[in-house]
Amino acid sequence: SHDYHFGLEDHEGISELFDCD
Amino acid sequence: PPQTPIRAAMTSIQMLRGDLTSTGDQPSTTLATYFKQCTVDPTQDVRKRLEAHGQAFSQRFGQAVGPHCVVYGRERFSLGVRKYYQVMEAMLKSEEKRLSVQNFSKLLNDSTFHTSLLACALEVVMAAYGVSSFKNGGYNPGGGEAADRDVCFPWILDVFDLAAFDFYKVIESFIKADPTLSKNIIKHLETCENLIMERIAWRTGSPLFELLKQEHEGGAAEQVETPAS
Repeated sequence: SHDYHFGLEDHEGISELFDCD
Repeated sequence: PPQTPIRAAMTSIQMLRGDLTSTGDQPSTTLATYFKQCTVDPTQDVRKRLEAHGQAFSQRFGQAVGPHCVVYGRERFSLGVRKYYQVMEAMLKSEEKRLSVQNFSKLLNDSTFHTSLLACALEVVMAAYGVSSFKNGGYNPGGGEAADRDVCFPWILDVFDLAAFDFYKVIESFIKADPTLSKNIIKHLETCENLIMERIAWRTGSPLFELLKQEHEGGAAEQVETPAS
């Protein structure tokens, strides 16, 4: 419904971006 | 009736308020459970951080817009807190499904994560109120009269002393976690994202330089570049 480009892969999320496993 | 900036702002605010009527200004039972499941319970830190940020936000809003507008600053902050809790819960549910874990102690005790998430929630609220234009003068962390006159992005980064690079990290996950965001709000967040990537993240003092240096050193030692790098 919008043209935002999602760059994160399915196996990536907010935890990885803040260095948490 | 013809669409006007005022009408568009009113529709946008109504949508935001409608979306947040069922969300309280306290963590929901589900979110409170996530907090309790942490090795270190972040509940008190979350509460104290919100108090401090609430005071800073209202004060700076009053300085930027006018002393008589502090009350409107508080109102926007209150909506931002509701959005912050709502999106945090959605993010954690998604992470639980993806990682099959329920203990998010490290993430939920990371002050930068909370501040970035709150800043993004507030930027959504500000955008809903029609603050969709950007300052011509660019990012001015030192403040000064010209920078304090309005509350457009990247004003929020200065209020919370938040690095643009850290704010950037939450944007995509925020959009994914909040299906209620309108096309205009998503466009606004995308514009923030582009502004950070093209300009703000490259200014003196940005943590990006140190991270790139570390990445370069690590990569050279291992002689292997992983896709994640």
